[in-house]
Amino acid sequence: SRFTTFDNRKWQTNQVTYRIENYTPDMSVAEVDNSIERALQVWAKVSPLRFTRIYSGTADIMISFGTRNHGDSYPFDGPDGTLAHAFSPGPDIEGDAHFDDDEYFTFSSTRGYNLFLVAAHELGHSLGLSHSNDPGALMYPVYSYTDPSTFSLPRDDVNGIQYIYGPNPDV
Amino acid sequence: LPISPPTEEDEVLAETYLKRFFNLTEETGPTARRGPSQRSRKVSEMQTFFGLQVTGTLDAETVTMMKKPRCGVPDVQP
Repeated sequence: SRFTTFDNRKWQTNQVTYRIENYTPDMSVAEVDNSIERALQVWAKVSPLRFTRIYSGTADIMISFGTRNHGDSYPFDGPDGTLAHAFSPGPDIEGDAHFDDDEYFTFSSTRGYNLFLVAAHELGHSLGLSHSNDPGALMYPVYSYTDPSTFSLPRDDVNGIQYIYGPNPDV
Repeated sequence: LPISPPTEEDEVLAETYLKRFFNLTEETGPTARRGPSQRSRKVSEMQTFFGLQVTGTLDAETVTMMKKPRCGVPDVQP
């Protein structure tokens, strides 16, 4: 239970929709799309969750970039510090992921903050995971760069998502 | 070397950090006067979470951890 939120939030279906509401100027649209898609596949690979992108209306997971006061009760803090946040599963703002656009997000560079890594962490929250105190876990609260091209989900995170949703039935 | 006390800036940073991530609240009522302060207890809770030496005080490694870029979701549940 250490993996879940205090109220054990989870999606009641394994078919989850997402929508990218806007984009950061730091990267191309294709790079943002690719980063988000790969971040979701990190979780799909080890669980029964399947993600479908929609381009209008309200998705389960609404993904957006904003700065300072950006429409919820948790303002961002400018460069560095807090990079992003996300809400556990549920209606409306629940499940959504917000990225602080005062950060410099990157696709593959070690400069700035790698969007794929930050998104994979935040989407873990959008699926119901809380923070891990395992420094090697993706769900550890502090950012650390690892090469996205060789990224493999740490065991602690696999245990967490499978505690909530079970294993991937397709493997 | 003598340990340098935390700066005013570190104190403000710590207060904001502990409120945001470890549910530090304004101390009121009897708990405000008894035993280690809530602030000290919350520093210890943060040090325990991150595997730091648990001192309950704003030592250098604790302040360093508080300055690292991170996710904005709290580390403890309400």
